[in-house]
Amino acid sequence: MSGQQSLNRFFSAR
Amino acid sequence: MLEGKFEEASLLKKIVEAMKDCVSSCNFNCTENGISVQAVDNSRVLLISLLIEKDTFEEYRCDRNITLGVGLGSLSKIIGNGANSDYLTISADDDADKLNIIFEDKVKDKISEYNLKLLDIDADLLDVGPMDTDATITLPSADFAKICKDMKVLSESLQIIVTKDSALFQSVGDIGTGNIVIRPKTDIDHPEESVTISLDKPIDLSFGSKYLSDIIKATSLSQKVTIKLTDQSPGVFEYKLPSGYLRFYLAPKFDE
Repeated sequence: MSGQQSLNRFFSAR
Repeated sequence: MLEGKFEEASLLKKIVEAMKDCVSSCNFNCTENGISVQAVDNSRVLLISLLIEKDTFEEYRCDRNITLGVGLGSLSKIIGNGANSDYLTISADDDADKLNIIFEDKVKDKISEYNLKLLDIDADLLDVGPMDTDATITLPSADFAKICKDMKVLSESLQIIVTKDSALFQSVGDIGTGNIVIRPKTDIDHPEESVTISLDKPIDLSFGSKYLSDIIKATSLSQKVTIKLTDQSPGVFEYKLPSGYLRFYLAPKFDE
């Protein structure tokens, strides 16, 4: 099984 | 005042088609250098980064930086009214509440003019910045689209495994499994058919098939796609424009 990661985990808000 | 004239309406059509199913609306940021967009889908898994450089346009001017909030579905409907080969000019006054869109038929004496109401979009931007890349694959965009479609019949995930001399696309699902391997190939007569793989570190990443289906809607923009992959990081899928790019940043899946 695998889950979907969010981009927020990799990129900070600008 | 912004004014940009495309040699062919088809280019903007293709750009909008590639974006509209992923994000419903976005800000077009216009500067003297061209037009850029950053937008993230609702699930915050897929980010679109568009750059249409000034040189893409037949004519371009932007006296002052303007942000145009555009509903992509609405823009798509209006652009769909023009013929692919028409000149397409977009223009907006400073502080405009509408985008003016003009099609000029190159043969008939016919000019069509539309106004698109602009939206006030609260942009929620991410700082993407420069990213390290462990592996870069360049292949014909149509081949990549076929791989994504073929693998999607098996699973909601597509695993991409890159080693020194090959890229393996793998899907494991309830009905069975699928593997597609591609290797570097130089085609001198048809350079657009070439495949290159450069690797600093082996890669094993999984991505959601649903999002890849959105990405491959950009296939008609460029004969090639460049995929940049880094361990434990979003994949970057880049379609080059005549001057600029449409890039997708896709967050990977993780093992639970």
